[in-house]
Amino acid sequence: MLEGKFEEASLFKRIIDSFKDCVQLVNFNCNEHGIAAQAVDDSRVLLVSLSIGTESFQEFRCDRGVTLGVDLSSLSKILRCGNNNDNLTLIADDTPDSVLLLFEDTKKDRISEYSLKLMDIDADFLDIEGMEYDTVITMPSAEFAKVVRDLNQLSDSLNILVTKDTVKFVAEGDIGSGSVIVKPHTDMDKPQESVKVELDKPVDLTFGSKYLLDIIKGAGLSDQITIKLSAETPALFEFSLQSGYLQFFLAPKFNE
Amino acid sequence: MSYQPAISKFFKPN
Repeated sequence: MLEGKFEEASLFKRIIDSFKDCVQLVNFNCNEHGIAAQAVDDSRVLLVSLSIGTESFQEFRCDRGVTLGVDLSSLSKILRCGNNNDNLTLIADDTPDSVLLLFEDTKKDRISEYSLKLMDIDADFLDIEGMEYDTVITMPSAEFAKVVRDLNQLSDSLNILVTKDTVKFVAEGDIGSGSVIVKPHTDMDKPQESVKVELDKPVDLTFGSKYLLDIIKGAGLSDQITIKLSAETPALFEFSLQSGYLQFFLAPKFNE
Repeated sequence: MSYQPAISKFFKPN
């Protein structure tokens, strides 16, 4: 049986909002370590991997592994029915055909209960562990989101070039071109504003802007984003949770 | 011109 209680429904809402626009059908695998999910978008280019550790819950128990096959658009409809400050408890039995969402407003003694029908979702679970990367960038997620939104106006592709001293984002399109250079620095007063670059090899990769626009929807989850890049392999964009993470793996564009 | 391969080209089923 699964019983996971979030102190505030807003956390689960923000997690789901961060990837519901790029994937629709998702298997949530629940066990004693928490809840994990993996899904690939319709174009098969972007992979989403979620891990919500038990520390992200106020209370969590899951005696036996349970898989919840969920249509995220349906889940979102139900999540909108709860208030952000409500406690939210997810409840499912060992062989569930539905999951119960219990919203509790402790101050007003209001309890709302919703049942979401589950689906059988046939999806491979891909082995995404153990990749090695040539460079790892950590920067403010809001700053990365702004770069992606700004340069998206110029081109449907975004080029990321990383050297020892700089991270350069470049877009070249029909109306012109643009670039943003971000340099590593440490902000002692506001560490979340710092930019860090670990570099084994310089990297020059190009990504589809439409997928990056999906990825930056995770920026509300974490002050910082970690970007891991390697030549000719999918990039990893990661937002950390208090316990767990939301990761996006995006295949780069290749020249034909 | 450029193309984007499917993500499954890089990761194998677990």
